[in-house]
Formats: sequence, structure tokens, C-alpha cells
Amino acid sequence: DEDDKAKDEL
Amino acid sequence: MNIFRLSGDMLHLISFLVLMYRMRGQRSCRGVSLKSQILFLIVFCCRYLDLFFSFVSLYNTMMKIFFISATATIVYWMLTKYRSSYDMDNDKLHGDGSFMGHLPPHGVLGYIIVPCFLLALIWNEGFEAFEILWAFSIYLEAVAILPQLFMLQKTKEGEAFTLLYIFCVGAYRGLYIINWIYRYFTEKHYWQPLVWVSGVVQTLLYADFFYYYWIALRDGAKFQLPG
Repeated sequence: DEDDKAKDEL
Repeated sequence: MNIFRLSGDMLHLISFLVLMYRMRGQRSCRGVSLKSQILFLIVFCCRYLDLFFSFVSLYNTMMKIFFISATATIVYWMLTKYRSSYDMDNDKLHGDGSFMGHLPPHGVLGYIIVPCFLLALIWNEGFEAFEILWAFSIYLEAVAILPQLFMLQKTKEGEAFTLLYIFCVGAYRGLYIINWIYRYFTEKHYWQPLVWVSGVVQTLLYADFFYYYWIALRDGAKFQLPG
């Protein structure tokens, strides 16, 4: 979902 | 994943290698701020708690594990085999001293860690433990380099590898901003103001350093901060 997407960076 | 993000990550990865190579090669950690390294260790430990419950990609997982272990190794070296070369006097913040030589340093705790944590309680992406620690890690990363920059400010000049290390970390942040702009225009639901604001603040902290580093490289002169 979008929340996970926001945390796909390091 | 785009070329800006990938280049940024690679520079970040190289920054750890530069620092470790330098410490091992010179058998010394002179000029390196233990405070900054401990702050980075806290940053990675808080942010990558999601290693236990969310999987994005093998790439992300490997990088997270590398960032944590490399920083832990650097901190460990500074506390053990290279301890005698640690320049504690130049790694003091205003407000340190009450705990002379003991960790955690008073100044870092009061001026950096606590404010970041309070901000994380106010501005986060969800009021739950992981989200607060995640926001805390974002804010803390933004200012974690400060003790290192203060140290450079006090000594006025830095050793080549230490400068290269700071350059790599700063350039990695700069590339992340370009990555965000790129993502904003190419992805539909890409929106993360908390990270953007902190990231821009973080990158601005390097502006001064970049300026003098560039001057030194251009003139083939020694890196020297003014007055």
C-alpha cells in the first residue's frame, strides 16, 4: 500500500 | 529505483568504506567524530527496525544490514583499538563536560537527541512506536553530521579521507533530493513531506563544507575553513 511505498528508501 | 537514488546509495555505501579504509590504513581515528558515528548508529537502528516485519527488496535489506554493521564496526573500533587516537577534546559540544568523558554526551543528548525525539512525537506518519522511531531517525539523520562538522570547524582543516567521507555523505544527500524531484514527477502517489523537509535541511548543513571543499580542490590547495 501507499504507506509502505513511502518507506522504500534507505 | 532511479539513477539518482542508486548513485546516492552507492556514494553512501562508499562513504563507510572510505572511513573504514582510512581508519585501518592509518590505524587512527583522529579527526573522526565519535558522536556523529554514534548518532548514525542510532539512526540506522531506529529506522531499520522494519527489517523484522517488512520486506521491500533484497537490495534494501542488504543495504540496511550493511549500514548498521559498518557503522557499528566504526563505533566499535573507535571505542577499542583506535581509542587512543580519538580526539575527544575537539569532539565536544557546548554543554558537554558534566559527564566528562562519559557516554552519552550531555550536549548531544540535550541539543540533538531529545529535540529530535520531541519533534518525532509531534510530526510523524502515525502515532505508534515504529512510526515515531522512524520519524525520529529521519530528524536525527538530518543533524547527525553536526558534531563531525563542528570538529572540522575546530581543527580548521581535515585529513583527506575524512574530507572525502564528509563529501560522500553530503553528495548522497544531494542526490536523494534529485531522486525525490524525479519521483515526484514520475510516480503518481509519491508524497513524503516529512522526509523532504528533513532531507533539504540535512543537505543545507553541508553547503558550507561543499563550498570550501570545492575551492580547495579547484585551487589544488589545502582544505581550510575560514577564521
